Amino acid sequence: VSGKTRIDEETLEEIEERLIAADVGVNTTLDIISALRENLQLRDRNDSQAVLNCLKSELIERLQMNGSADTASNQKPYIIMVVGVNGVGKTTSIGKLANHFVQDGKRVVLGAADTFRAAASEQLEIWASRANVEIVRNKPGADPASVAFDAVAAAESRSADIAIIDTAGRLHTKSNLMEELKKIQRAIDRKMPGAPHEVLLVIDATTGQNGLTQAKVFNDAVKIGGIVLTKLDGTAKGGIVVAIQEQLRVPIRFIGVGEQMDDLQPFVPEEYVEALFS
Amino acid sequence: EITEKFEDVFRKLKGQGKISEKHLADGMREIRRVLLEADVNYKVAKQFVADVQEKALGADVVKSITPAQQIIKIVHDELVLLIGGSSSPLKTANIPPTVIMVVGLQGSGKTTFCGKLANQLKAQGKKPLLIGADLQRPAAVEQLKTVGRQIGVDSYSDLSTTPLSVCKAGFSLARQKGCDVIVLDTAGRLHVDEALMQELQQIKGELKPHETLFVADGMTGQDAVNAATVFLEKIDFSGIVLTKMDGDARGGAALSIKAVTNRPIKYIGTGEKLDALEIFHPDRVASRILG
Ligand SMILES: Nc1nc2c(ncn2[C@@H]2O[C@H](COP(=O)(O)OP(=O)(O)OP(=O)(O)O)[C@@H](O)[C@H]2O)c(=O)[nH]1
Ligand SMILES: Nc1nc2c(ncn2[C@@H]2O[C@H](COP(=O)(O)OP(=O)(O)OP(=O)(O)O)[C@@H](O)[C@H]2O)c(=O)[nH]1
Ligand SMILES: [Mg+2]
Ligand SMILES: [Mg+2]
Repeated sequence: VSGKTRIDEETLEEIEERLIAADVGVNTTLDIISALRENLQLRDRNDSQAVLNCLKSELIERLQMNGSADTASNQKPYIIMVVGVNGVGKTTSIGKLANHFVQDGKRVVLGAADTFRAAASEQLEIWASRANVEIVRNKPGADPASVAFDAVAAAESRSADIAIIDTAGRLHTKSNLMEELKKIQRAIDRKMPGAPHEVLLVIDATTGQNGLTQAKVFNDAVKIGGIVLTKLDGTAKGGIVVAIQEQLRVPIRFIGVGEQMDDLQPFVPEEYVEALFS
Repeated sequence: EITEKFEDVFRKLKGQGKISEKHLADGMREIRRVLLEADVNYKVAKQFVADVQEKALGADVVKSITPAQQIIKIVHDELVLLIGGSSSPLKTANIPPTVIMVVGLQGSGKTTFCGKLANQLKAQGKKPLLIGADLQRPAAVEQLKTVGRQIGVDSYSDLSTTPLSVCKAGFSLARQKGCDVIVLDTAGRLHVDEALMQELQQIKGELKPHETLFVADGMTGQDAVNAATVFLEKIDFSGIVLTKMDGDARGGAALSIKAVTNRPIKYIGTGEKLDALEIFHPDRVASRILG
């Protein structure tokens, strides 16, 4: 076997399976493996630890486009709109985020612009009281765009530092719902030109390849500024974010690691990659 | 789509006369890739492809003049067989109430499914009671109450006590009110949360449900087998529900979960409204997985 200059095929197969199992996806996995073949030094090719280290740095590099996890913007109020498909953790992440900003001494206003789902506003109200922040809401069935508008207005009039707008979960395949999202964004912009200053797309770590489609379609509708990857406290690795990051060129801002208010952490590529291989 | 991809593979091979076993192996690699891209678990995909290859060799496709079509048919039929099986109706208790317990990971669509199921049972002339045993999630009880109101079905919960007590009290209430079926909504939980999995075991032990349905998100990727395996081991569910299939996720989780648990897929969630529930059709899901 001319093994000295070639990486052991069994090792590569193991790596391939590990990445596939983490939902990195076939295309991205093959891409990573070919990068590995190119970059791995000849002398290291029989050293499985060296191969693993090379793989880790390859992944870290791909996940590296991390903007600072803090909204160090001089916009006031800084408006964040949170979007994503159903059940991924938007409302919960907003509660955690609100608390995170309050700990930083910021004044936060929440906008309950999910006027569709049963008890959605009630759910966000409980988070607002837990994080000790104000909330703007309306009746079920109210126009979500007008709630978003009112939330921005309230944030401005109360000199809040940050406003976070919750939206209803929606499948990206529903064009009428994607249109509604654009309408909500336009309403926010009407009240405060240039807002929302950041649109966060929430991705559930258990999601498979569909996560990439979600990201692309949401990004086409409203410009995504960052990703929140939730439910990493489970066994899912959320590997689809590698492809999402590469194709959308947006940073992963935070990760959700539980259902409590403190279970939000800034995304750190090294930690994420370490967890991928644990 | 898979038929075209596969015909591409075989067009290259066909130029060489009839296909060889090596060609078949190349074709199988293509099938495995299609399955992985459809979110089928990689171990399940590997096994499935091995089984198909064996069938294909047995069917002598190497001698066929239309090997691509023949292989696709074998793949499709094997897939339908694997995810299908008899779609039996939900069990009913000899002495009411029938208890249907709904479990699964966070956000998979359990509460919504409970509403859809209760709605369907009501249309069948039953008198359901929704029990809200999720006392954890903010406004979960309110959500279930609202859902109940929307479909004209009673709901019961009690935020001042424990999920187990709510279940026991709800059961007595169902008897009292003459409800013949209980749809029991539980809090979403991780399969690796020992305390919460134990809580589920206690509830199951107490209420002895006639059906326990594992609700899984249709867009789940490779992790589907992890959760399903542990839920099966610790709770032993009797059926599977796949939600959010109105999206464009290929739904490979259906094959993964069915393959590792061998439990029937009972329902498919096809929307956010409370009438968006379909009985599972294996051939439809198979075609969707194959793209
Ligand atoms: N374990 C775990 N659960 C989470 C995490 N984030 C959210 N959840 C849970 O996921 C479920 C859904 O969360 P929601 O915040 O309601 O999700 P959503 O995206 O707002 O849902 P819709 O508005 O219905 O689309 C809840 O049970 C949350 O507690 C996380 O990081 N880890
Ligand atoms: N499009 C679509 N959305 C669905 C479907 N089933 C549920 N949903 C939505 O998915 C989100 C989560 O549904 P829930 O019923 O709250 O999920 P859950 O499993 O009870 O969540 P937890 O109790 O937090 O674990 C909601 O926005 C629902 O409207 C479905 O079949 N299709
Ligand atoms: Mg929400
Ligand atoms: Mg629920």
